Amino acid sequence: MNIFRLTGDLSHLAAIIILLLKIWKTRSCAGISGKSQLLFALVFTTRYLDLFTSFISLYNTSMKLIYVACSYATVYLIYMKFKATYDGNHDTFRVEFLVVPVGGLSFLVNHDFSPLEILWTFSIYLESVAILPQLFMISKTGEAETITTHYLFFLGLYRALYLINWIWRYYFEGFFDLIAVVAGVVQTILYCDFFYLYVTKVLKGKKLSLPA
Amino acid sequence: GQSVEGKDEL
Repeated sequence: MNIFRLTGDLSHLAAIIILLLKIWKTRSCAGISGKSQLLFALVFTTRYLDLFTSFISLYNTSMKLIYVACSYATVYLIYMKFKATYDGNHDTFRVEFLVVPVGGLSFLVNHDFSPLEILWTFSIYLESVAILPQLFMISKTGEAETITTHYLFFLGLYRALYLINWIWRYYFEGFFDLIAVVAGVVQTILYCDFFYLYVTKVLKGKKLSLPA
Repeated sequence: GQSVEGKDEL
């Protein structure tokens, strides 16, 4: 465990909590893509099946359980409790265009052709693109609430910190996972445009709105 | 690649 990995995990946790609190406090999930949140719930479910097969550490187990629980709670708030506030008309990204190719790729390119490993690979690939419905929704409406941009910032920062963690681990531990690294690079690149807007607009106190 | 048992990252 190095500092980049730890801050990456905490950044991920911050993102998840920010989103939950935003929905809970405002009693509304306006501007949030339920589809992205469904995909993240699927990502955590397929990745953390090793909770049943192996124990790494108390930290590892607790974080996995927290991520899974929070992602299901978020989905519940969007599709059940605050369904009336869900902006389904703008959440029109076709998720099958992500899930089907990602599913096929995880069968073709993986470390080991076993059920758990294929599901882990699927979750890694899917996570890298799971934010697309949310970004698509923002590009459609042309704006995002500031709290939503904080959520996206921490979510993007998390994988960027993991990239540094992987460089660190490569040099100091000889650890290298090509699948995670390539997917992590793709994932981080998808946030670049958003990072630019976040720094140039949101951090200067302006609302994130896109030119018409 | 690493085995399923070795997945210490989140």
